[in-house]
Amino acid sequence: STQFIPPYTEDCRTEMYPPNGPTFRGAVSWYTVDLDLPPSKRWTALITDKKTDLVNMIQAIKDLAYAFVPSGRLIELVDITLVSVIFPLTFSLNLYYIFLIPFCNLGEVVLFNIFYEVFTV
Amino acid sequence: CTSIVAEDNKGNLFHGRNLDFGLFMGWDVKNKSWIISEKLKPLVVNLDFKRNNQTVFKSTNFAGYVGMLTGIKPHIFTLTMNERFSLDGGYIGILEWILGKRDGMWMSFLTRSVLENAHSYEEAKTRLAQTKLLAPAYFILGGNQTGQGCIITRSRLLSIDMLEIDLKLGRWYVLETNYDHWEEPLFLDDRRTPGMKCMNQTTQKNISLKTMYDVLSTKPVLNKLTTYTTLMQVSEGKLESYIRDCPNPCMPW
Repeated sequence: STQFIPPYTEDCRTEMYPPNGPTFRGAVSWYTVDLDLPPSKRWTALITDKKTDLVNMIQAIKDLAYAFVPSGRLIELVDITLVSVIFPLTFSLNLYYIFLIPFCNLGEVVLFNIFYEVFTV
Repeated sequence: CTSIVAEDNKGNLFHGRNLDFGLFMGWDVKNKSWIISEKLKPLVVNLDFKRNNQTVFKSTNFAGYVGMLTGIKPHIFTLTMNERFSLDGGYIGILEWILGKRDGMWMSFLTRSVLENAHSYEEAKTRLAQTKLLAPAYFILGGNQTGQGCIITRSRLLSIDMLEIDLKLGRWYVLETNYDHWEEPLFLDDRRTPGMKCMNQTTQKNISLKTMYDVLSTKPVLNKLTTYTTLMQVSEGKLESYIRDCPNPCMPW
């Protein structure tokens, strides 16, 4: 199959570590999540740093949803009904506090967090 | 996704994974990349979960995603999960959930609960194998003793198979992509064969975090869907991650 024909496959790479070159985009930053804190504070520092990237990612998924359902009904389904129908209380509390940092709808955050199950659709 | 647990000839266990995501969710023609994969890369973070100022577990996450796909309980076990495709998939679990049948767990919340609450490799293995799920999955688990490395193949309700490291049989590593190990992978998406070829070429004597990164950097194990690579060494309690790129020419998946 095409998979075994160069350039889509290659000899086993060596000397790639420490990560460098064109296959290494960048390092990953560290955050501490203090489980002794109430959910409202655990994620604030992280989400404050990443909220622009999170909004961009959720917008990309919304654009995809609009491409499939231009009427916007799919987005409405996510924004309005998903939360009440789908989520166990404990974790939704966690998510709820992410929602309190108001820049995206709780339904969209819920969808992001159950995307593994939804993706099989 | 590709997950590997390997044991070197001194008994050290290494666990590495590529997190691939975003298939068929919008292709950016100009940049030759998947839209959602590119949007996820800036969200990759490493998290250190602490209680009483002590590390309980560490993970690699996407910001805003509270479930666990990649994690380590330092000096105890390491855990990653890969997607498993099945007709009896997550949409059936979601439907049952909506209809009020709620005895199944959301996959990434099971992995979070195991990382937070399990105290040993055996306990983690039991919980991952026996807890009902809403969607099928592969759980790849590494421990802290020789031979402790396994792939748990899960349907929504059952543990279908468990493949473990077995040095007596010469199986010094287990490698999982997204297909049942007793079947051939989809001919258009065989990352298993190149991955195993490179592991065998590396040999048990030379396996380390460094050489495992080499394996995870070889196309098509590295592909356009790969958002990050994580390397973990349970004995050191070490987790390190790197955001990846796959310059053209590169396999879309």
